[in-house]
Amino acid sequence: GRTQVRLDSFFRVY
Amino acid sequence: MFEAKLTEGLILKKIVESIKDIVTDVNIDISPSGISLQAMDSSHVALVSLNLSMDGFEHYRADTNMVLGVSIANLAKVMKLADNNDQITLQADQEATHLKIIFENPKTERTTEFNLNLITIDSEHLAIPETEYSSVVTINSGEFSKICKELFSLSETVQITTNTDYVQFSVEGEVGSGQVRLGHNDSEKKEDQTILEVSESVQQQFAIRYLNMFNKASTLSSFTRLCLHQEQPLVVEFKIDNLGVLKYFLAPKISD
Repeated sequence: GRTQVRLDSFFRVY
Repeated sequence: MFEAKLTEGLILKKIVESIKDIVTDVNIDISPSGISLQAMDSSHVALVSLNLSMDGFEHYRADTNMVLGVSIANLAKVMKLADNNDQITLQADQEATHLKIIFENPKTERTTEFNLNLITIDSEHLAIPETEYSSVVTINSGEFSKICKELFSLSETVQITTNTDYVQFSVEGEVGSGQVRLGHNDSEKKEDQTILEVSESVQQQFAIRYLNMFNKASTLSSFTRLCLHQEQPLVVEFKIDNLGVLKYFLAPKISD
């Protein structure tokens, strides 16, 4: 299986 | 006061069509230097980033920075009123409650005006770090769209592998497994070229359905630029001649 990652793991939300 | 006139209104129609399936309500940032927009899809897996420079407009005026909250779904409905060869003018006053959109066809003397109600959106902004992409693939946008569509019928996930000799799109599923491999192709027909700039190989997996949505923008540019870095989301980039760039960011899938 593969898990879809979210962009929040890469980009800081401000 | 903000006013911007685009002679080739079709470009604006295509941009709205290219993002309307991914983002719903967006804050459009207006500045004296141009128009920009950054928004994620509801699942925070994909992000749209649009930057249009004032130089690309026949007429552009923005006295101060403004934020225009727009429902992209509603904007797409209004853009349907534009003919493909209309000139489009956008206008908004300071503290505007609506965005005025004017479609003019100088030949047929037909003018359409619409005041799109603006909305207030408290959307979070993402800080996208400047990234040195270790693999950049420039490929014909139509060809890349076709590859994604065909592979999507075989699997919902594609593994993209780059190295100095080729870029490979591989799939595996209950149908079987296979890959499309594109080597460096500097054919004399520029738009058929595939250009690989790989300083470090990358291998990542992505959901194809997002790529298919991004490829709606292939009508904006004959080339799609894929920027990859092993630790970063994929960037699918469409340069809009003389106006700016539309970028899509897509988070990878990781094997459990």
